[in-house]
Parts: sequence; C-alpha cells; structure tokens
Amino acid sequence: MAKIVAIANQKGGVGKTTTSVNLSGALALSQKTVLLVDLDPQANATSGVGVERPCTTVYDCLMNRVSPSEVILSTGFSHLSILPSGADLVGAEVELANIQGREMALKDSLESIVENYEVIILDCPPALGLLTINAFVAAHSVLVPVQCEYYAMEGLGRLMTSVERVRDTLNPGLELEGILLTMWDSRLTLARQVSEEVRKYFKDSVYQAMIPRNISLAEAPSYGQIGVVYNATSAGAQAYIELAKEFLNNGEKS
Amino acid sequence: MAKIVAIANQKGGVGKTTTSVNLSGALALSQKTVLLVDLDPQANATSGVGVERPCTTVYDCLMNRVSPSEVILSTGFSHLSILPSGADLVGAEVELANIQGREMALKDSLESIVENYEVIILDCPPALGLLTINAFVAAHSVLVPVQCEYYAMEGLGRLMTSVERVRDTLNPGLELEGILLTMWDSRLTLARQVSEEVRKYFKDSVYQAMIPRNISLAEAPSYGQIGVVYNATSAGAQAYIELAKEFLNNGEKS
Ligand SMILES: Nc1ncnc2c1ncn2[C@@H]1O[C@H](COP(=O)(O)OP(=O)(O)OP(=O)(O)O)[C@@H](O)[C@H]1O
Ligand SMILES: Nc1ncnc2c1ncn2[C@@H]1O[C@H](COP(=O)(O)OP(=O)(O)OP(=O)(O)O)[C@@H](O)[C@H]1O
Ligand SMILES: [Mg+2]
Ligand SMILES: [Mg+2]
Repeated sequence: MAKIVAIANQKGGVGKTTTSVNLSGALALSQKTVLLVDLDPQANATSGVGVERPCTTVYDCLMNRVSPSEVILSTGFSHLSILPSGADLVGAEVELANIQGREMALKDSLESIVENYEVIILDCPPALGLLTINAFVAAHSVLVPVQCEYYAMEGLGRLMTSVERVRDTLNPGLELEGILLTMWDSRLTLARQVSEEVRKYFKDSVYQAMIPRNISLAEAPSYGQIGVVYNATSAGAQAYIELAKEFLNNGEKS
Repeated sequence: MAKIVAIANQKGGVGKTTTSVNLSGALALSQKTVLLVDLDPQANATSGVGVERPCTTVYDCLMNRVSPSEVILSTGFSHLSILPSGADLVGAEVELANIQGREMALKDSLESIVENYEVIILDCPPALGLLTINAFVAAHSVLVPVQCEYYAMEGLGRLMTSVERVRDTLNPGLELEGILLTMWDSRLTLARQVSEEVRKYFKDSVYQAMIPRNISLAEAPSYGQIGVVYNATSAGAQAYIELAKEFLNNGEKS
C-alpha cells in the first residue's frame, strides 16, 4: 500500500515542483517504487522529468474515468513513473465543481493503482482550489515547502486551516508530513529570520534538511533531467538526498 | 480616465506582486495618482504596502456591490491608494462562477472610481481563473513578469492564448503592455538563455528595463515598505524606476 503525500502551498514559486521532482528522484535512487502525479495545469513536473506533450493526462482520469494505468508513463529514471498533466487540466477545476463527490475524484481514481507503488507524490498548483483539495483527500499527509522569504510565511495559516478542514470532513487520517525550508541562503538575514520564525512556530515538524538556493536545481529541468541526477554532487541534490533519508526515517517511526 | 493594467502570469513566484507594488510606487513617486488593486486572496500586495487586516476588501466590491470608494485605503506613500484583498476573496472564484456576467464584476465595480486615478494596477493570483479573467476584462493592457528561469517560459503560450480569448470576446481593446524580465542575474547562463529566448520571441514587447535579483526587494515587504522607497539607491529600486519611465514613455506614444 503506497504512502501518498501531497506537496502543497498556495504561495507561488516556493519550490513545490522542484521538491516533488527531486524527492521522487531521490526516493527512486534508494530503490523505492515511486509514482509522481502532476496536478498542476502548468505541467512543470511533467516536463521536469523529461516528458513532452502526453496524449492522455490526469484530466482523463479525473473527468473521463480512464484508469491511471492507461495514462501513467515511465520516465528516464528507474523506479520512477509519472501520471502526467496537460493544458486540458485547466478545465478540471470548473468542470469538477458541478459533479457529485467532486473532492473524491482523485482518491477514487488512484485506488486501482495504489498497490503498485511504495510512494505516490502529488505536485499541487499554487492555489487551494479543487485540484489541491482533491490531493488533500487522496493523501495520507501533506509536505509544505516554504521559501525563506517574507511573503511565503503569510499564507501558512490559511494552508493549515485548509488541511484541518479536510481532516475534519473528508479525510480523517490526513497529517502534516513536514515543513521544508527552500531556497535557503545562509548569507541573507531575511532567510535566517524566516527560518527561525518557521522553526519556532512549527517546531519538530520542520525538516532538519534545508534546500539551499542552488542553480543546478533550476537548470536541470531545461535538460529534462532531475536535479539529483543532473548534478548529483551539487549542494541542491545532496539536500534532497538528505530529505529523502529523513522522510524514510520518519515513515519508519510512525 | 485611468489607464488600467493587469499584472499577470499563472506561473507562481515570478514577481507579479513585487512588480505591482514597485511599479505603483515608482509611478506615485513621479506624481501620478495610482490605485493598486489586490486580486490575490494571499493579499501580498496589501501587506506589501503596509496595510494589515482590512475590514472590507475587494471581495465586497465584487460580491456585495459595495462601492470601491468605501473600501479603498490610503497607504503611507503619497499618490498611492490600495483596494485591499483578504482571505474572504478565496470564496469569490467559486461564488462568481454561478453569477450572470461573472467576468464583468470587476470592470463594473471600478467604473465608479476610474476617473479619480491616472493609473490603476491590478495584481493577479497565480492562475488563469475567474479573478484573473476579471482583471483581463477590466484592463486596457496586460504586463507579464517573466522570471529568468526555465519553468517560467513554459506557460507563456497559454497566458497569451487566454489574453487573446478575452480580446476576441469580452474586451476588444485588450493589449499586451509589455513583458518584464525579473530576477535577472547576469552571472547565470540559464538567465541569459531565457532572456535571449524571450526577446527573440516577443521582440519589442520586452522592456529594456530588467529587474535584477536584489535582496532589498524581498526585504522591503517585511517592513511594510515599498522597495523603491525602502532602499531607493538599490539596483532593484533603480530598475523599477527605469521601468516606470519606460511605461510612461510607451503610454505617450500610443
Ligand atoms: N533550491 C532552489 N535553488 C534554486 N532555484 C530553485 C530552487 N528551487 C526551485 N528553484 C527554481 O525556482 C523556480 C520556482 O520553483 P518551482 O517551480 O519548483 O516552484 P513551485 O512552487 O512549484 O511554483 P508554482 O507555484 O508555479 O507551482 C523554478 O524556476 C525553479 O527552477
Ligand atoms: N527582483 C527580485 N529580487 C529578489 N527577490 C525578489 C525579486 N522579485 C521578487 N522577489 C521575491 O521573490 C518572491 C516571489 O515574488 P512575488 O511574491 O512578487 O511573486 P508573485 O508572482 O507575486 O508570486 P505569486 O505567484 O505567489 O503571486 C517574493 O518573496 C519576493 O519578495
Ligand atoms: Mg509547481
Ligand atoms: Mg503575488
């Protein structure tokens, strides 16, 4: 039975996709069978693992009841598969709104393939709309990337409220997997202030691993590569490998 | 009659709010009367000009037909006012969906105050949903911040398609105000590659002014200050002042 984790934060550009792709990659490197689900119409996670213009996407699973096993693609990385996104997903938020059980569409869809993977990672769009709510309903936990900048802290309260609301209604088992500090730059006072504030408030929920600002993480997707493989010895890649270890250790404890 | 400009890009974290706040600030410094409208439920533009927890927001204008003149607040910066956002705006996308003329709500609301300002800047959320569509319908033009990174280029086609669709249906006068390269770092190959690609494709629509990655732009909001005032001689502030000059020059030509 796979552990399903949603990577979410409504603040834009905080590293959700970079974390989804590189955590998936690092877990695959440690021989876990991983499925990455791209729930963002921007389809950045899809291109981030080198997949171009898929003909069927997660939209078909949510709206046309196509089984994910017919849409899932292998990537160039062993142990890592992707349920890709595409521009058609833009319509899903509006179309889902009028359907009975609209929050359960992803959970119902993944049920048929959940036994085939050890970890399923859900990359969410920068909003708390129906696609992200679907991810919260389908997931066992939520991992929240937080950029070490001022605006990124402001939305955390609302994100936690949204998680709690889903826990109280549609998914009683939903937990906080952890808070990940991203684009950390130890030379910047702002980064230190934000990370201290986040650790003070979220205490042990914050990963020890912090992801530094590292250019090779931003370069990797332009080559259709995953950062942890594109430049394995870089500070960014190493940080995601550390994160994967911490993620697996936390999983053994619970 | 105010010139109304939407600052939009569905990619998250590319500098929409930083551009909205600092372009507004730079225009106000050159004695233009400016209204900044915060259309993002995250309310970053609202806190970016130092306004905390406003009791009425743009939500009341869109949903409860409250006149903007009763919601607009002055900021600590002369010539700059704000129509603030708040968490209640989260509900607007879903609530608007079922209303007749849902795309015209903002345009209709702003009509009563458009004579009071020379420029109105609309900060959009990271999505092409109903709030951004409302901005496209109300605006004369769209200014698109593009971060000098790989993922930021991917969504530009879809953004332009959305602008064209609104031009063909609800707002025939809608134009592209310009493409602004943000978080530019001349030392990075990736930034040079992306900026060359964007200039090749969008030609003269790309501003000469490029906004460098500059920490004081990210620090300013934590003090409730606008970058162009917080650290006026910084490279970031100077770039936004250059942008404002170019913006005003372009306006005179058309
Ligand atoms: N640690 C890092 N160091 C350097 N660049 C990074 C890092 N993490 C992410 N980036 C870059 O920053 C930009 C934003 O990251 P990313 O797209 O992963 O964020 P996101 O939260 O998924 O954005 P969105 O809200 O649009 O979905 C991307 O161009 C990415 O390549
Ligand atoms: N030129 C710059 N130099 C350094 N930091 C910047 C610059 N522009 C923006 N930032 C910082 O980068 C982060 C993202 O910028 P901003 O919030 O303005 O983007 P956005 O597109 O409005 O994001 P969202 O998609 O969430 O609305 C913020 O923390 C901001 O302070
Ligand atoms: Mg993303
Ligand atoms: Mg913003």
